[in-house]
Amino acid sequence: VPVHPENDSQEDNAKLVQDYLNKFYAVESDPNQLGLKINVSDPKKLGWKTNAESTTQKLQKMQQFFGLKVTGKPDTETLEMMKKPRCGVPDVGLYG
Amino acid sequence: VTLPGWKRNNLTYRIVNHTPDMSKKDVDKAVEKAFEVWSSVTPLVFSRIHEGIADIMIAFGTKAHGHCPRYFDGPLGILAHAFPPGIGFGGDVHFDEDEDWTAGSAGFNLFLVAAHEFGHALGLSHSNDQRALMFPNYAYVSLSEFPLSPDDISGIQSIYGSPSNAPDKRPPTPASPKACGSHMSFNAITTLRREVIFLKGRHLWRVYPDNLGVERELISTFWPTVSPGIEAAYENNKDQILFFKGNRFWVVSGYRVLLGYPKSINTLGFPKGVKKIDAAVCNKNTGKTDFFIGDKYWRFDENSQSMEKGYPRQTVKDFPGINQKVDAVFQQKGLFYFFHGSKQWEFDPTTKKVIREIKSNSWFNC
Repeated sequence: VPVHPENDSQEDNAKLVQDYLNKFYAVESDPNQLGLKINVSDPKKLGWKTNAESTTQKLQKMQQFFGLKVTGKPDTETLEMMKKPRCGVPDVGLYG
Repeated sequence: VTLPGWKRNNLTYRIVNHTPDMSKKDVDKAVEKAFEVWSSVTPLVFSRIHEGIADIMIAFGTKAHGHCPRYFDGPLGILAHAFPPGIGFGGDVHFDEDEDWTAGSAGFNLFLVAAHEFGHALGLSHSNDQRALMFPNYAYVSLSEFPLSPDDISGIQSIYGSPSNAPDKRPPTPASPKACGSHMSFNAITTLRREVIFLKGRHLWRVYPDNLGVERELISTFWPTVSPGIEAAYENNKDQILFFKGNRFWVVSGYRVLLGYPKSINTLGFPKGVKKIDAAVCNKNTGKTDFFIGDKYWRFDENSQSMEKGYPRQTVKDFPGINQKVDAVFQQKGLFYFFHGSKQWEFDPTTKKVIREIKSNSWFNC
């Protein structure tokens, strides 16, 4: 069976990043925006869009918190930080 | 922080179950010491209960545990979690039983993780200061070091204030004393390596004998957990300073206040009747420390860490010329300097004679 360690590793890293950000950098609660807000970027489209931050935004927030280089990308330094044993309480939002 | 935190200063905790990784005694000790970390810098008092619902319920569990909305993830990863003050899960602390809990540096030190989680249970969120106990990642630090950083202390004190022992209560904005005032007196004086440190109220002055500079600082700048209004202090022969206030004392090494302090002065061998110490000095030549209390003094052997027999003795009998209660005393270049009110006496312990009487602030190049 062919083995693709690089691909597996990338998949593992992607899962690590997503799990980590979901656990510790979930959407910050904002009492004025109950999870949804009006899409004002295009006034003709009076729809609703979720208030969720993108993975890049969450990564930037995480990198900023830990004093890492803010790239918005899961670089080696960021991945190393995510692998460290830690407290399960989120770093931003939800705590209070 | 999560305001307003707990609305009471007396909080209860219960250890619901113990980890099999450690002896029950070691778990209890780690938890108790972790609470002491926070009670030493706040007015909070923690008492353990063995049944019923406590403010802070402490439990070990794995994966999905009890009714807790947060899951654990097996070995490594998440070590523990806690909930901010409140009812229900509020204040509760859970440890992942899949981790290797220890009382030392191997695996994960329960005391350090518990102290971090109790910070959450009291209302602190994570700090991004890597030196802070509330930094989210685990890092082992020597257990002889006090684990709180200035960031942790300012965070917790912004919720609960500083320790509120009655003797510490003082006007909110006390005027800082002027070192060159003609009636200047001191509460305590100690050497610190080559420096001499004069203490009064919340302040200290650092005097460098070979230098004209004098620096005034708040005691809390260097040692945030040491109470203001120190009454006696001395440098021992282990490069440590002991600070005394009432019947409690702290030991500091550099900027670190050693863990487990303050302790009662009874642990030094003073009887229960001794409520405070006026002044103390360690004689560098003999390794004996004299504690001055009223018109008497006690002698402590630093090597054997025990009080010498035959004490207390009248101060004036062994230190002729020192007739008054001693406010503060220190030793420099073999001579003792005794302070009372705005005066000081230079005393030669070899000849047992007062050499001269001078103003208390002669060290300040006024």
